[in-house]
Amino acid sequence: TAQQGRLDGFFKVL
Amino acid sequence: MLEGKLEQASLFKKVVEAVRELVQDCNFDCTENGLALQAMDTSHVSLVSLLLTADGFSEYRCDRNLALGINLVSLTKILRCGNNEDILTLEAGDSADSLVVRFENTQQDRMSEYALKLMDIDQEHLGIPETEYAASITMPSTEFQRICRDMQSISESITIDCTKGGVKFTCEGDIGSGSVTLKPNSSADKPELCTKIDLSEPVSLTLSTKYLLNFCKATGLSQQVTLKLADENPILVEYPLSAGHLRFYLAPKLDE
Repeated sequence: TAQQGRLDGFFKVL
Repeated sequence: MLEGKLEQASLFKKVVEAVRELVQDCNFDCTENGLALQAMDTSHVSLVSLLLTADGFSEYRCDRNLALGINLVSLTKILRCGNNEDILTLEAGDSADSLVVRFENTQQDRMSEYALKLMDIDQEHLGIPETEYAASITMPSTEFQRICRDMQSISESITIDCTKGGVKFTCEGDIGSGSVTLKPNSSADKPELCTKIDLSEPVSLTLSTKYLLNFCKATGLSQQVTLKLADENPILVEYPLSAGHLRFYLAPKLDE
């Protein structure tokens, strides 16, 4: 089964 | 102050309609370059990035950068008070507590004006890194919508495999499985019906059907959609606008 990833790791807070 | 005039309210209505299920409260950032919105959904799985550039407005003026905090459910209620063909004007003062929305019919004999209360939204600004995508697929937006719709009843996930030979959408669920393969094609008379694949290396991503289908609410904004894929990276689903773009990012599903 695949787990839904999140975006937090990809985009950095400016 | 901000003053932006759109010759057809339908553009703004469609844009808001396309994002309002993913994002409820968000800032519209107004600069001299245009209107921009960037927000993640509450589960931090997808991100919406909208840009309406100043040259897409028949009149546009923004003397000072403004962040207009807007509840999209409320904005939708106001936008529904205008017709698609109406001329739409958005107006806000520098320290305004409301956004004025004006509609004028094409005969110019009916004018209506509504004010939407603004909110103070403390929103993080995210930097979207430049990504080297392994594949870029441009296809008719209605075709993408159809695939997502058809596969929705079969599986919660859609796997997109892209190779030089084509792009394959696959789903697998309790009742069975399905796949749709599109090969690159071109038609000089109808470029909007073309499928184009730019590939540097084969790539495969598994994504949530529900979110992809949600992005398809933007289908009416553009005849073509571009999907950009890189291994283990969020997919970028882009609907180009005549002046700007509506982009959606979705984090992939990862094998445990």
